[in-house]
Amino acid sequence: NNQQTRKDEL
Amino acid sequence: MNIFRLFGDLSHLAAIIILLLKIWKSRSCAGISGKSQILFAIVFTTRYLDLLTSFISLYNTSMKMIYIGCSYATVYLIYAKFRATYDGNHDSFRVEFLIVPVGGLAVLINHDFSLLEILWTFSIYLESVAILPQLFMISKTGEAETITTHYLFCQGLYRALYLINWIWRFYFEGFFDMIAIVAGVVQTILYCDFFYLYVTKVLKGKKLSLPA
Repeated sequence: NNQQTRKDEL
Repeated sequence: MNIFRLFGDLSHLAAIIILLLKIWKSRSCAGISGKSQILFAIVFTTRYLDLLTSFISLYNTSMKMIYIGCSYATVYLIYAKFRATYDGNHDSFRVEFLIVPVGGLAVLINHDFSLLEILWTFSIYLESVAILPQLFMISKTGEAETITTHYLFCQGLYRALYLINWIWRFYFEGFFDMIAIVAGVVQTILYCDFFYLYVTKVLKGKKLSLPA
């Protein structure tokens, strides 16, 4: 999901 | 993870380490804005609170811990160990003018009205302007040491690479995050003027000094 993808970034 | 993202992270890491080593080797933090470094420490702390709640990957966790650790080490060197060399008179940017509006914006415009999300959003907004005290200090003194300009270049390059990363992810993964993108564009724009000086002066072997 979008939130998980986003949190992958630093 | 695409190559732009990876090199963005590495460029960010290089910036942090260049600054830390510069201060450590020269035993001096002259010309470095302690305020910008405190802001970056706040940025990392508020953004990486998810270290406590979720595990994404070993890479993700270790990079986050390195960023946090190095940013606190930098603040410690500036305000404690080499405090005598800190140029506080020239580091006169009023950070409350950044923190207060950025905090307000994070409460107003976020993905989800929860503490962790608001703090994450706050860190994104704050990061986009955290370099301003440093740029302000350079504009005040009219010059920067070459190693300091390498630090700034790596910081700016990191942001520019992240922008390309987001374009990539939009095309190939259909993923985009408006908050991160807008803040990232703002942050990159702040470096444009500096990029110009870096290319026209520093890369040609001259010291970065601004016209009086």
